[in-house]
Parts: sequence; C-alpha cells; structure tokens
Amino acid sequence: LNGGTIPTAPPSYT
Amino acid sequence: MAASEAQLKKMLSKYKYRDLSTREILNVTSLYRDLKPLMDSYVFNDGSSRELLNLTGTIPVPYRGNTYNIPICLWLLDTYPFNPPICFVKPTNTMTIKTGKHVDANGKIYLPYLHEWKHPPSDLLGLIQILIVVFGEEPPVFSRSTAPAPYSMYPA
Repeated sequence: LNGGTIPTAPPSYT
Repeated sequence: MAASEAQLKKMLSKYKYRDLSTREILNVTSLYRDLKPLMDSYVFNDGSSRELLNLTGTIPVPYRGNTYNIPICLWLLDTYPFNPPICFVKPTNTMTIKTGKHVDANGKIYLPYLHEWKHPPSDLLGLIQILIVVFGEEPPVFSRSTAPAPYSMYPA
C-alpha cells in the first residue's frame, strides 16, 4: 500500500 | 510522506467543513503514519458515485501477544465530521475476512460508535482507538493458511 507498512493478519488456526 | 495541510485543503475543496476535516486528518495521520489520504470515487448503494477522500493504510492491532497491521479504508463524506465515516477492512489477497458482529462479508465495519456518531466528541482518533480495541478482541481478517491443499486420492 503505497510502500507503507505491510499489512499482516493473524494466522487462521489461532 | 504525510500530506501537507495545503494538499489536504485542496483535496477537501468540496467538503462543507474543510478546516475541521483537515485538522482531524492531520492529527490522525501524524499518529497513525501508515494511513494515507487519497481522493477516489465512492459508489453508494443506489449506484451513484462521488469523489470522496479516504484514509487508506494499516492500523497496529495487538492480538495474542503479537501486533498485526490490519488494512483499513475510512471514507469521509463531504459532510464530515457531522456524518460518520464509512469504514472498511481491506484484506489483501493473502487474507480472508472473518465476518462477525462488526464486519460483514464485504469488509464493511459496523460499530455502535459509528451508529451513534455525533461530532463533537466523535472523531477519527476515537474511532481508530475503538477499532484497535475491537479488532484486538476479534480480528476482522486472518491470513490464508499457506499449507498446500491435499491431493485427492482418486483422480476426478
């Protein structure tokens, strides 16, 4: 996203 | 690079409360630096569209000991701040939306804070802080598991 922070999300198995 | 006040005022030239909106956006983008103001066309449910400003980027959400950069998009109507923003989670192709009490299958976000929006005191900073708390309890997106799908034993 415009070279900003890389989006991350929790893994689904949590 | 954060948008300057002059750039924002130009982007918000058609907004009714331009100075109020500019001040709030500068405030929020100085704290949440990954949120970028962009002008884009928003399509309403009735099919009409309007050039509106949105804040797009990620917000840091602590969840079970880790901090995740959850991608969101907050659309400001041209009557902002006297009408609430229209908020979405914006999953990347490595994520799936987790529908629930606060997020629908389109990624639209529903919160009592938005529903009962009244400016003041309702503002973007308060909204983002509530999003961080709500998403910290119930993340709106999960990363797709990268495990390869098992091959079926019998050819189709």
